[in-house]
This record gives sequence, C-alpha cells and structure tokens, in this order.
Amino acid sequence: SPGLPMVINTWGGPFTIATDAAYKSLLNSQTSALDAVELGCATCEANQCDGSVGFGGSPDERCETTLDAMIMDGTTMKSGSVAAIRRIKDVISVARAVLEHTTHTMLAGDFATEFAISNGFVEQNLTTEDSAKSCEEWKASGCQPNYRINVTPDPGSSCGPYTPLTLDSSAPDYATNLVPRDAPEGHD
Amino acid sequence: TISMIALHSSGTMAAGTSTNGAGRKVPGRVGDGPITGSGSYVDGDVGGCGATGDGDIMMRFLPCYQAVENLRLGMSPKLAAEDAIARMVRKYPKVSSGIVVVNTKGEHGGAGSGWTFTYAYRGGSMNQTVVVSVPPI
Repeated sequence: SPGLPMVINTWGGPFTIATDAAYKSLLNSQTSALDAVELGCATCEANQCDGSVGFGGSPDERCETTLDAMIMDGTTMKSGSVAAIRRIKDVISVARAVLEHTTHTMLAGDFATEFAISNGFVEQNLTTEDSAKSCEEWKASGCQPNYRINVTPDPGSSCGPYTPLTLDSSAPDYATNLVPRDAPEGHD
Repeated sequence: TISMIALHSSGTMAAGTSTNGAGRKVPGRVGDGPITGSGSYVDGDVGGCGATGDGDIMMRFLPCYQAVENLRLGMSPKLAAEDAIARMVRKYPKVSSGIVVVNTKGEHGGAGSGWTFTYAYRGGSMNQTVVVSVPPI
C-alpha cells in the first residue's frame, strides 16, 4: 500500500490522466472520495481515454454512441447509475445526480436523458467524424462482426433488418444454438 | 472502460465506472459498467473493486461483488481478484476480463483473462502514477 489518500483504476496508458486528476483532488481535504471518483471518470470521458470511454466511441448498429456509468458510496452502499443514456456527455456526473437526487439506483435510455436535462446537463450529439466513419466502414463490410444469432438473413454475412428464427427449446441442439457463433472480440 | 476506486485520507471509499460499451452492439444493449457489483463495487468496511472486459459475460457473475466478499472472507486483494476471475473462466474460458481490487488499507491486486490487463494507482506521497501489468490467468 502506498498509503492514503489513494486512487486506483483499470488500465494504464491514457487512463493515468484520470488517476492523476482524482489523486490530486484528494490532496484537498474538502474533496470527498465520491468527488474524486466523479472527477477521475469525468476526466476520462472528456479525454475519451483509449476510445472506450466517453463520446464518439463504440457506436452501435445504428452508428450511435450511448453511454453507461455508475458511482457508489462505500459508506452508505448507495449507488446511482445510468444505462444506455443518449445525447449526454457527462455520464458519471448524471450517475452522481441519480445517487444524490433520487432514491433509485438506475435510470436508462431516453428517460435517463430527460432526467439529465432536467438536472442541468446539456443535450448534444455524441457522434464524431471518426465514429461515423468507422460505423459506415462496418456497414460496408456486411456489418461484420455483430452480436446477432438465430435470425435471418444470416448475421454471419449480412446486415439487418433481421427477423427472428423460431427455436425449439426441447431440441437436443437448443443450447448449442444459444452459443455465440464467431462473436466479435467484444468488450466494454 | 474506466473503473475507479478512491480512498480518502479519512478512510471513506467510493467507486465508479464509465464506459461507452461494446462497439457494434444491438441498440439498447447495456453492459456491466452501470451494474452495481459488476462494473465496480465498494464497501467502506472492506474494500473496493473495479472491472473491465466483456460486459455481456461479466454482468452474469458480478465479479466485483464477489471480489469484495472475498476480501470480507479474509483473502488478499490479489487472491480475491483471481478467484472472481476464475469463476468466469471456468464457464467461459475465452472471456476477456480484468478486475482491480483494493482493501481499506490500500493494499491492492488484480487479475484478468484473455489479455494482459493493466491497472494504475497513485497514493500516499507518490510523485507519479504507477501502472501494474497483470498476465492472464
């Protein structure tokens, strides 16, 4: 242990900017552990870290970036989170607002966006030139790879729209059908 | 994905996660990031955990909840992390995952699978952040 205060987070490289920001904030005794986590994650969001945090990364099939965030207080065990929020950049701060201004734990989708706007956050486009270009290239390559299974047309070679294939849950190969085919090297 | 744990000088703790999820996901898909106990978890009496990886799999195992409970049972942070990862690898040998675990004293450890996971920390009077590389189990 290096002693307290302390900040620790996943990944190095571009993520250390978040470590440093959170650690330095804790040197001010007025800053709480929650403040430090919010600041650290917000730093990553603003800088997009390695592209897996913040706006303009990981576009979905429709080329839209949506964001997920959660913040938890270790004293009260209360947590606030937002899932698949659209058109809002400052997601860790919206999660903090869920924690502080509701007794809920998670808000999702367009209603999370509405909550954010009503709490003073700015609605804005999360798509960048790079994310739009990479998404168009993905579509041009037949939408490969993707996460669809048991649909037609064959998701292993075609884009959607897809129609579900009927599965027989009593068939011997039912479980096999649920296993991803050559799934993307997917990670959050 | 960034998942972070902060320990205040007073001993209070907090944790959080922020991510834009998985690329090419089906619209509406949510990963492990905003799930308490999966993306991160903290109990100020015990310690905290942050996670990254294939959220579709990780959120089925709540690895950060598991790791913090492992701390509560007396495991070191490193062992707590390895046990939580091993539970996923047992069912999904190819899963890409990584978790970092820290106890209330600031003792820390990490574990991962499917890639070389790294984590970063800075505490006490350290002049700069240190990055730790964790080979896959």
